[in-house]
Amino acid sequence: KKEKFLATLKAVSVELDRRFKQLFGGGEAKLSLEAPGDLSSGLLIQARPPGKEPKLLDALSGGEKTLVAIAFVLALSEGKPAPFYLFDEVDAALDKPNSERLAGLLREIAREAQVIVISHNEELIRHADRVYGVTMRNGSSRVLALELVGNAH
Amino acid sequence: KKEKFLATLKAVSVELDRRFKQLFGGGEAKLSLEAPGDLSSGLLIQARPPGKEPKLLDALSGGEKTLVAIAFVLALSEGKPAPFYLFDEVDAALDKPNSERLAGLLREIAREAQVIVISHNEELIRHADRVYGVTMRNGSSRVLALELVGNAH
Amino acid sequence: TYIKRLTIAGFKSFGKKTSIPFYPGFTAIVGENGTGKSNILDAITFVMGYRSRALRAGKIEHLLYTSPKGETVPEAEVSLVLDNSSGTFDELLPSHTDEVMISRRITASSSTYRIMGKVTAAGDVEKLLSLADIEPGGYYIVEQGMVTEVLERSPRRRRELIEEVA
Amino acid sequence: TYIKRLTIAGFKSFGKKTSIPFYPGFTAIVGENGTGKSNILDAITFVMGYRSRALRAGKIEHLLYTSPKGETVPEAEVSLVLDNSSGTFDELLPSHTDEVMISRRITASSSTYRIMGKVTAAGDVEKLLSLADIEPGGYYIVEQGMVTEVLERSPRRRRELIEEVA
Ligand SMILES: Nc1ncnc2c1ncn2[C@@H]1O[C@H](COP(=O)(O)OP(=O)(O)OP(=O)(O)O)[C@@H](O)[C@H]1O
Ligand SMILES: Nc1ncnc2c1ncn2[C@@H]1O[C@H](COP(=O)(O)OP(=O)(O)OP(=O)(O)O)[C@@H](O)[C@H]1O
Ligand SMILES: [Mg+2]
Ligand SMILES: [Mg+2]
Repeated sequence: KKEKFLATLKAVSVELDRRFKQLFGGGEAKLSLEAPGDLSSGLLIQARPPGKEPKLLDALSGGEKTLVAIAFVLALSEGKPAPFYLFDEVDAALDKPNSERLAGLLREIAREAQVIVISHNEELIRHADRVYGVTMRNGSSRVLALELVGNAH
Repeated sequence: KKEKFLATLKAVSVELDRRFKQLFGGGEAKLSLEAPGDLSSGLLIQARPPGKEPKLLDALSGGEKTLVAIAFVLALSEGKPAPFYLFDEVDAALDKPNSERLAGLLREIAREAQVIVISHNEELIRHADRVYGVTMRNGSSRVLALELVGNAH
Repeated sequence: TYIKRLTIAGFKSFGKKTSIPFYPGFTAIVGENGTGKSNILDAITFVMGYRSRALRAGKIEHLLYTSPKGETVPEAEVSLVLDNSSGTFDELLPSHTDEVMISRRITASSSTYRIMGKVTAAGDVEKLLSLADIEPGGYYIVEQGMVTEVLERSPRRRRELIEEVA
Repeated sequence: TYIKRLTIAGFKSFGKKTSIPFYPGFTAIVGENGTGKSNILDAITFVMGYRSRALRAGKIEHLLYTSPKGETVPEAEVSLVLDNSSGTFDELLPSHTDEVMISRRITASSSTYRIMGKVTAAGDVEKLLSLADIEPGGYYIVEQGMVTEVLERSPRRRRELIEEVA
């Protein structure tokens, strides 16, 4: 049980760092226990964006926090693989370059697991294999399959 | 004191409804006391987007809640006028049409009070009188005045 | 496994029966504010067993479609078809099928679950989904506005996430 | 009144002294994630009297610029010039001027406020700003991610907003 926990912690930490580098184009991130000897202590997340000092999570910007959180969620699949991903406007705080990087990463993930994303962001939508449009008519929602024009890939 | 509170409540409620209609293109909103006779009771906010049933605030969508909140903040100026407005990515949850309406409203407000908005959203930025760009060089922030090309107004 | 189809009738803003096919790969759902995108996600977590409080609705009645004229439908039903081509769910099924359907129907005062059309207890749906490591609160479902919530938890609550996937 | 100029040196990500002129009307601040946009807003509420906890920093040292090599500057200073052409602040000024400047300088262990260059108590800055109904927690300042917070408060806490502006 203890070995399983430590092995998972290590694997998720390594994967967090890998996803972090993909999203930030550099820097590093890792997981550790608040009290390394005590297996029941809390989990610390440390992140250092490229070209910056390592910071408390609180000092990161809104967009940087979003990227760290997404890297962490994707890294958890090293423990138990996700059957699918359902993300509702996770990109709300992201600028264009980071949205592009996220879109690329989601395309990669989508080769292994189903990815369903709700978004208003052009950068993300144009990378999708399929797009559904939701409209409201007479107070009731309708869903249409949209044709992607000049798709990104 | 009591008359002042009630008069302010009424004035803010009327202004909330006006700003709500401007942002939603219809519908209505109002403020009321939880227990109308008891001046010390809590404040209720009721909002009905156009073409829909009146809803609990919780049932509104992310974007709809953002618009109600902005309408409420702008309406508070009926009590004490704001010296300036500082908004940090208040438009994160908005789609294009709502961003356009918000930009129009901010341009109107900016005739009376100074409005400074941080945003990633083209729809908002192109309505500004002046744009500052922030960049990071060697881990330190720099600010440049940007020339707006083909400004919206 | 993956989600193959979601059918929504009378749930939240879906007054008209709507059936959405899903496929492996990368799907985007777009639309203006307030059109019902997050309600699609709510429909999925609803059929998996989420309580109405977690679905931005105070009482179960608030999940029943209400028209702009104020008429509320008597019942709502959501059904979810999951892929079972690799036999993930076979352990708890009478016999193998390539697809598994779970559904949930509610009225103002009742809530009924079904697996392959047969009425069953909420706990049985939970057990079936756990064979594919699916649960409504799974780390792989991120609700609107909640993306950085995982960083804002206390270090102890974050550690629980590692325990869950270990 | 309105904000005429903000000068930031050594505060958060502003290692180099930066002076930004502001004008009436509609100004947009843009830039990629993590470049320092919200830190500009933090600089404004900092000089108005906000504590470091409210500025996404645990201790006051975290407000001092640290370079990528880990060198922290010994002090930081932010100054804010406000328009006084209509005499809003005259009541607490020795004589009328068209502009009023407030500033705040911190080291790891001290924090000093100045009005027009003269050292003064934090309370005096607060009193001066209140002549124009300015306070760091004002309803007209909406921090990142907080736009719907006003709706999520309890009805009693919402009512306080009406009392504040009455
Ligand atoms: N029981 C119900 N009956 C009818 N409409 C409902 C019901 N419950 C919620 N709604 C409506 O659904 C709408 C919200 O839908 P949802 O939250 O899915 O929007 P969204 O597409 O995600 O928008 P956004 O882009 O702003 O997040 C609300 O406007 C609300 O009025
Ligand atoms: N004391 C400090 N010294 C150096 N850099 C700092 C300091 N405090 C914060 N920072 C840096 O400032 C950056 C955050 O800036 P800020 O929150 O203003 O970004 P932003 O432009 O608002 O980005 P976003 O668009 O993502 O919200 C962080 O990357 C952080 O490393
Ligand atoms: Mg939504
Ligand atoms: Mg920011």
